[in-house]
Amino acid sequence: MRGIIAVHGGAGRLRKSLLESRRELEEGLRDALHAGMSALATGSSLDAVEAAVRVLESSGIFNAGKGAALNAYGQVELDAGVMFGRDLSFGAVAAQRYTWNAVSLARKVMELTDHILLVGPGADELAKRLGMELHPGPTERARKLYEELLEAVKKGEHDLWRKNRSLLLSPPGD
Amino acid sequence: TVGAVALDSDGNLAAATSTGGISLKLPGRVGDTPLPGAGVYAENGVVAISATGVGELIARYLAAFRVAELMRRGTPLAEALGQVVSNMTNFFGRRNTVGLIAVDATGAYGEATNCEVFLRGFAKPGEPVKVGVLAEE
Repeated sequence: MRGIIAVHGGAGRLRKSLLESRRELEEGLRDALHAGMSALATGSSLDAVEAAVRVLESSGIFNAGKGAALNAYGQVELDAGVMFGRDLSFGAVAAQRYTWNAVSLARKVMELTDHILLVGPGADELAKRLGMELHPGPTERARKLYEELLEAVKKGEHDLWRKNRSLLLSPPGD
Repeated sequence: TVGAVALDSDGNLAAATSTGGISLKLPGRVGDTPLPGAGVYAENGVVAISATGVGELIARYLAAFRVAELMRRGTPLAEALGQVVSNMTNFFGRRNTVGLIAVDATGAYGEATNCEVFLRGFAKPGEPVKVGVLAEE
């Protein structure tokens, strides 16, 4: 059988914590590749990429799905997109908070709607109507990183969001 | 961010990308992941691509579409990926901003990054699975 599947997690600067979780991350990549290869043996490349990404979302160790990083208010908001090269069909969700399985919801947008992208409450509504699994809430790891980064912003050490800094330091409400 | 690209035995290419976005993003912020031609793209006969990194820059640069466009004009996979990552790095003057994986219509695998770390792997039937964590692996 011809065919190939490739996966990725994040990319960026080397952090000590990453080397400590190296084995876990490699294991997660391998699990995703095996899921993708199984799907490729019986289905299409679209089935394969969805199966592989679903494993990565479910693992809780990558910045997606159950393991997602948190926004400025400590909330999970997920984006996902899928594309099928045969007819350029496309489906995506953005700023979605209901389900951890954003990639499967993105595929549902492609297959069940006339649209290519549903965002926020509209995406949540579709996930709910389809009975998709609720997101279990932030992992301990995501919450810890969030606290650390918020501390760094307050000390002026976090260089990624320069313009947002004033907004980050004065969240809404009392 | 996580992603996958694949070619099946019918010659169909597909790509999927999913992310929690970047820590401390403002509520409602959307990066490259759900935008076709930015962080995810698949076109039969050309390429399937998935991207990770700083979504704002990948989206402004339309990284996935640029790779596909170069390949449509005859640039081979590895060269197209390398050119887009290097030009994007020079344009924004920043490293540690992008990682791309891709497969082309022949089933060749390609990758390129300007980061120190890039979690990725690929598998072909009958061959051992390969994974890497540091960019140079």
